[in-house]
Amino acid sequence: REFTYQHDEL
Amino acid sequence: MNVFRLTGDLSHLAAIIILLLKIWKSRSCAGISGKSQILFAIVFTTRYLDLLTSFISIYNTSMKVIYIGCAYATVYLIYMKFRATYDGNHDSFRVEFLVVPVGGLAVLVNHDFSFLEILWTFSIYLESVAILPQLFMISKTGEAETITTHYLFCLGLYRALYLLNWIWRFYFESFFDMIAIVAGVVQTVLYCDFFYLYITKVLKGKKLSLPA
Repeated sequence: REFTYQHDEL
Repeated sequence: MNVFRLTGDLSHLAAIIILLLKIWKSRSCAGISGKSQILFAIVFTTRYLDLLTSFISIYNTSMKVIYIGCAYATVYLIYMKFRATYDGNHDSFRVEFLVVPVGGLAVLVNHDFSFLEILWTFSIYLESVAILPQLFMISKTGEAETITTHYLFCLGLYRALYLLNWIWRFYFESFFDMIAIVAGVVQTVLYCDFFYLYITKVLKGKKLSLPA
């Protein structure tokens, strides 16, 4: 499985 | 958006509002660490610079604006409007011992070596330890007003709920952000001692006071 991150949180 | 993230955000918002109202209604910031509040203002400012570069949702944007606005309002109340009530002698934590190492770590350990990304990383690391001046102040005076403990509880609960949110997102959204998770664990662990006192004392109607 490919994991990613993004800054979509507070 | 999942239930842990939403309740985490609301808990965070509740903490910020509780603190603002406590200072406003009592016309006093006694027992509150101005240094922690300055650190939180720096945290929000450095993290939410992406307000200018990317749009995520109306919810995201409005919460960021509210958090930043409230953080600066709190700092204003402590250092300007109710300055006379600020207990600077007990707020003696040396914040440079937090900001300098955290800044160095953000430059060394980040997702991407770019200006905004390093500031984002800095804010994540700084947030994890920003409450230390406040906890230090309480340990120094040996007590805290009950309303201040409600503030701290909501603030600690927020990151604990975010940990559950990250577990959720790991399984259901393939989301994995090591930097946020490690810092979030550190942040939550720092509150554990306080959580214990809050549950065993404050929730049973007693004032939070530490043995001398």
